[in-house]
Amino acid sequence: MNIFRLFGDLSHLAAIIILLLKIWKSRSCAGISGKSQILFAIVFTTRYLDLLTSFISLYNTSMKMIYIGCSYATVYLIYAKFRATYDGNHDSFRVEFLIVPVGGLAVLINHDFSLLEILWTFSIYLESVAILPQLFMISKTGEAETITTHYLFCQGLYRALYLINWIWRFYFEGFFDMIAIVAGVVQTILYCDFFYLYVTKVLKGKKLSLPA
Amino acid sequence: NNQQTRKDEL
Repeated sequence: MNIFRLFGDLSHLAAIIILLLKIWKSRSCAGISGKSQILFAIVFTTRYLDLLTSFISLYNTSMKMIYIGCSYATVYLIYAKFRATYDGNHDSFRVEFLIVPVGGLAVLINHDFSLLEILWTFSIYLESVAILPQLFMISKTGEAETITTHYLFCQGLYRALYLINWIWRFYFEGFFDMIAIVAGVVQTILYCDFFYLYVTKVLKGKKLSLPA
Repeated sequence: NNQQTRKDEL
């Protein structure tokens, strides 16, 4: 495991925990897209089914379980415990427009036509677009709380670090996975606009708000 | 093999 991969994983973990803590401490999920969080829970569930079939390492197993556990906890906080604070009216992205094409693509373009492989591929494709409901919500309300932008930054950083990890692995291990790379590039591109706003506004102490 | 390497990632 190279340093980019490790920091990518840690950044991903930081994102998940930042979001969970933000909701827990403020007792509110205002401004958070429950739909994106459901999509991430689906992503982790379909990708980590191999927990049941193969053991890779203690690190691998524990991280997978933490990701799954935290994503379900987040969904629970949004849709059950702090449901009263959930801003459903602004969370109006139609997720079927993501799930259906992504499911079709996973069936068409995969490494192996088997259930676990198709679900793995589905999770890779779905992850690349799972943040869209959240970005859509921000574009609708025109603003995001600073802590929410830290969450998004860590999510985007995680993806960017994974891209560097794949370049590294290609050079030093001759390893590459086209499905993961293409989806990873798409996912990282989706964050570019946000990265720009984060650097030009949030890091200078301003709240992230979009021009009307 | 490729598949095992890939599955090592999160």
